[in-house]
Amino acid sequence: TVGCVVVDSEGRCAAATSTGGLMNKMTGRIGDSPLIGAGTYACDLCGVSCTGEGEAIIRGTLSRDVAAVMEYKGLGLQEAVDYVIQERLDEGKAGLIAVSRNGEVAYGFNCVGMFRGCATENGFMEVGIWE
Amino acid sequence: MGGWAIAVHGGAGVDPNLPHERQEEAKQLLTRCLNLGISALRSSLSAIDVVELVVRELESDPLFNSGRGSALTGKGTVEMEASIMDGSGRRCGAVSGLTMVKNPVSLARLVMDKSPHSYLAFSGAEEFGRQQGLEMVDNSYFITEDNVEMLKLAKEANTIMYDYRIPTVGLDTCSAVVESPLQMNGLPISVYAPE
Repeated sequence: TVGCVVVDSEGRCAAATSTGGLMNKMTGRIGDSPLIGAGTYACDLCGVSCTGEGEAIIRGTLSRDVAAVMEYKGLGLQEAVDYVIQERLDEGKAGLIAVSRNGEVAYGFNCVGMFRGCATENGFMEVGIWE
Repeated sequence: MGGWAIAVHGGAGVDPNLPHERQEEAKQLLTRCLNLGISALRSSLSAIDVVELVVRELESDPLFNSGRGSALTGKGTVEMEASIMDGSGRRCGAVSGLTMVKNPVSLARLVMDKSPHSYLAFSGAEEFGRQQGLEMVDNSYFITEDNVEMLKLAKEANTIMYDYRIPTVGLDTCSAVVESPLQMNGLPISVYAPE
């Protein structure tokens, strides 16, 4: 699975996710990536893209929950990401990346590693795999 | 306004024994995609155009599990899916079950922009892609030697597992098929191997 989240200079957020799914999956199987609110979500507050155990991401409506806890609990972006990764996955393993309309970027994962890269207008840039 | 920001991912759940050169390859691809997105943002492209542009680049490289290099079904074929969402107005588009569309994220974008729906799948989605003039390729374009090998191992292990690595059995990571009593939806959790 691959994904990208962006907030542009006008504060507009967007998210996109694309995948081949699981190796040896049944034909006809649909995972989290195409499901809006599960693998992909964007609103005026943030943009989110998820990857990992599709069934766990779907059951946890993971990407929408990041936006929801920002909206209803007033959490900041990284707090919202940490909360959702810790509280919404049950025993599932997943990771996600997110941006906020304020130009912040965040990510979180509860399994061994996630291929990710992030950058902001003020010059921050990071590419990583492990914790 | 806080300025622009961008993040990309290539999948979660990485085999801790991933060879160093593969790790470097992955970092180079992620860096290339970040730089592609950054120069687009500096040219004032909108967020929705940038996410599509970057995911197309990731789909075209066989390294990660999407587009070319996608994981294989139990029948050795590729069935791809993608979605895109624009925070302005919360518009969205999604596709599933694609076998010939070269860049699934662009079909998801067309579903969002050019169709009355938000999700099209299988033959209907491919038909719409053809009507919209999207580039179509043979399913074999998406299949790589690595993944044929991976599928063989998945079948021998009789499990559904990682899309791009051969877990070393017995390794206690989420890449290995760890026999766990835990169930999800009535199935052993190991069936839901991370993508």
